[in-house]
This record gives sequence, structure tokens and C-alpha cells, in this order.
Amino acid sequence: AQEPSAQDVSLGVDWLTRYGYLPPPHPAQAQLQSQAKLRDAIKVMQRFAGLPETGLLDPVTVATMHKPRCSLPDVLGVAGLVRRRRR
Amino acid sequence: YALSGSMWKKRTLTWRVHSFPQSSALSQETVRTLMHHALTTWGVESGLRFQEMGSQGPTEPDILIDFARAYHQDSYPFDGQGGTLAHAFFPGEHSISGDTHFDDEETWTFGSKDGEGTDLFAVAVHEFGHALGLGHSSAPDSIMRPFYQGPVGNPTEYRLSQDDREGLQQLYGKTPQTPYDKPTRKPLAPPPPPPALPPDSPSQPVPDRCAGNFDAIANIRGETFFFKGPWFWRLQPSGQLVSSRPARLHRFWEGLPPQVTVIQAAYARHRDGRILLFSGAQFWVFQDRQLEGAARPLADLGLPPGGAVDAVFSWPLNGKTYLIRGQRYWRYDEAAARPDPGYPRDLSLWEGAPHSPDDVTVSNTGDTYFFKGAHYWRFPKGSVKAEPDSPQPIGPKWLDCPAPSVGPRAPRPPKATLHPGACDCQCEISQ
Repeated sequence: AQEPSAQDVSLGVDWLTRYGYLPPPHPAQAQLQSQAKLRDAIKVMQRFAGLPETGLLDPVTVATMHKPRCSLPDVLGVAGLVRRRRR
Repeated sequence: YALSGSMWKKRTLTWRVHSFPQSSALSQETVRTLMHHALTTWGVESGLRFQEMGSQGPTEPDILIDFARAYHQDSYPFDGQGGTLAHAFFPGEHSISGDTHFDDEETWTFGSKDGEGTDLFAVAVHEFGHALGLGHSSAPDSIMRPFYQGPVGNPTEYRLSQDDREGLQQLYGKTPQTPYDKPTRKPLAPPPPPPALPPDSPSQPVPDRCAGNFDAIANIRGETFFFKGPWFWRLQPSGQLVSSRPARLHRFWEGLPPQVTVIQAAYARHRDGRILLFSGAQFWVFQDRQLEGAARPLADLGLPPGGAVDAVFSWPLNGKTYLIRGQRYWRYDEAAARPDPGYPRDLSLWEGAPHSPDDVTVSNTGDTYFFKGAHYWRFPKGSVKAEPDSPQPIGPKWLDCPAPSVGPRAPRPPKATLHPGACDCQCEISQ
């Protein structure tokens, strides 16, 4: 897949953070966002959206981020509030 | 499925639509009906019950529903048409817990073809899942998926997916016998016929409060009593039913003669708090629940012989008591303890009122309600002209009943007193 534009990556990271896939940024720590972490976050988002789990910010994934949705986060994992139950 | 980590401790939750969509083609009645069905969708799969609260309720409901736009005093501002559609707050002790917000800049629709607007029922079911404690799910057929998937069909037929049912039942358990359980083996042979039941055994068949056709309805010290045969239901000032099972007439009204098996009208007298129950050509006066004195003839209140009284109510605005028989009514001056001259008058003076109403009462907010069959007509405080949207079904507003189903058997509002003007009849889910 073609490389996503810098804007797509920036908007994508904001979107993933807003909906709980990435931890909110912390200016003091400015922890590096490893590529692996970003890839995993994209895969989980693609699972929620019913997309192929490529881990890439490909055009269909970026387009999905503009679709109508509920404004609550998908993953509240930061505070451990969401217990995901595997069947 | 995913659990938010919080849930309600109680099993009956109250709700109210606090604000309605400003630019939607959906009427307020339709919005309320869709909310009722969306909550019921979760209720039928669990032991949860949902009670709609009136706007005058003394307390805030558990689930307060708003249509808002952009920034609306919580940390989830909406973003105009598209994008974020709605959100709800998980259960908890905070005042906003359970509250549900819809973006008023969306085009909320019901029953339209996919692609036209956003289906309010589908989004409401999703958001109420959050309000009950569910997070988002990635299961393909779950209503809790974060992205809008379009309409989900007829609200009265929609059923949650297995993933959603399992998540909900993790939190609230399962109703002992949900209407959808399929028997997995041949039903047992029918039990032997039960022995004759004692007169007021709880399993004795009772009338259906949602069928309407009450004999009498009265506001007694802020509670609304709905009489039917030898039974009655009580509605507390909060709008909550004391019980969905009716109480026995003779067990409550001590001294009421046993041969009186139907109350045709009732009201509470303001000047001394007495309660008058009418049946046939007589009435009985109660001090609290105890009968005071013998039966009295209707003539004592100025009615001529020749039948019973259909409805009675006391109007706080002038302290007068109105007695209705058929299409005519008399007025009784409680202070002077005599009938007013110049009566009877024609009931059409109450513009829009149905003739021979089952009963009439004045609510705690001062509005006058005429009841007949399964419908009510509302006259705003001090007015003798029915609200334009009258009649409305009694069940959903007063007795926690589902909106009447549409169809040939749906109870049709009786002919009200005709009045001039075009009739703009629209067919909507609640009609």
C-alpha cells in the first residue's frame, strides 16, 4: 500500500488516541510511539471496524475514520476499565 | 462484548426525554416511542424495567435523554452532521451517569430507506447499551460496534445479537423466561385443573391496565387512581405505578357495600379532603379509607333522576365540581353546598372533549384530562380547549404500557366532539 501522507498519519494518531487505541500523549514523558505500538493499535481499530487487519494506515482505514460513529472510546484499557472477555 | 466495569444496582430505571430534535421530521411522540422500544429491547433480555418519568417529577431520572449540538457541557462535544452521532454515560452514582446525548445536527429518521439520514432507533439501542454498562464490541453482528451500521428494522421486532445478550446478562442476569426462549423438549402434560381459588388469590385473573376503558379515574391527594371493575391501580405523584398488579376495591375502601362492584366516577373534595365514589344513582363519602355515613342519592348534588354519572371532577380554579352525564354537565358549588343555577350545559363547551367520558380528573400540575376508552384528551391549566395533539394513548404516558400497536385491532380514539377545521392526519408509529 502507498505510504500514508504525514497528515493522514497525524490525523490517524489523533483519532486512535481519541478512541482509546493509543495512550494519551504526555508532554513530560513524550514517550516515543514505537512503530510496533502504532501498528498494533491500527490492527485493533481495524478489527472494530470489520476491516482486514493490516496494521497499516491504508486508504480504506483512513476513510473509515471519517465514518459516522458513537463518540465513546472503543478501548478504555488505559484505566483497565474495559475487561475484554474472550469467548 | 466488553464491559465498562460499572452497572446499576437497581433493576427498575427511570428515563425521560429532556430535549427533542429541533429540525427532525420526527414528532416528540415518535421520539418517545422509539426510546421506549430501544430500552425495552434491553429489558426483554434481562430483568431490567424502564419507567418513563413525567417532566414534573421531583427527582431526575436515571437516564436523561437530550438532543444537543457542538459543545454541550460534557467532555464529548459533537462535530456537526456526520462524524460523532451520539454518546452515553456508563452507570454510576454521578448525576450524569446513564445520561444519553444525541447530536441534534444529524438528520434523525425512523423507518426510512438506508442512506437517508440516521436511524434513531438503531443509535438509541447502541447508546442505551452504554447507559447499562456495555462498552464497544468488535463482534460482527453486535449493536455495540462503534461505527453506525444503518437501520436495524422494525423497533417492535428487533432482537439483540447473541454477543449483546451475553454481555448484558453478564451484568444483570437473565429473565427466568424471556419471550424468546425456545423449549428444548416436549412440553410436560398439562397440570390438573387448579382447585377453586379463594376470592382474592393473587393468581386470580385481573384486568389488563393497558387495555384502557376504565370505569373511573381520580386524582386523590396527588395520586392518580384508575378504577376498573372491583380493582384499581395507583400512580404515585412521581408517575411511578405503586404496582403493576391492581389492588382489590373492597380491601382498600373499607365499608364500601359488597354489592357495589364498579365505581363509575370518583373525586377528592378539596374543602375537606373527603373522597366521593359514585356507582349507579348513589355515591359514598370516605374520610381517608373509611366510609362515612350511608349511601347518598345523586340528587344531593343537583342531578335529576334518570341514571348514573359518567364523570366527576373538581376544578381547583373555581372550587366547583363538575358532574357529567352523556353530553351534558352540571356544576355544584362546594362552598355553598348547592348546585349552580343555569345547568345542565352542553359538553361541547369543553372544546374537543369526548362525549360520555369514562372520567375526568385534574393533574397535580393543574391540567384537566378527559379519559375515554384507551385515550385521553389534555386541557392545559385553566383552558377549556383540548390540546391540538389530543387524543393520546393512556397506556404509555400513565401506566407504563407500550405504545399501542398499529393495526386493525389497535384501539382507535373514540369520536371527540367535532369541531371545524381541516384534519391533518399523519400516520406515525405511535398512532
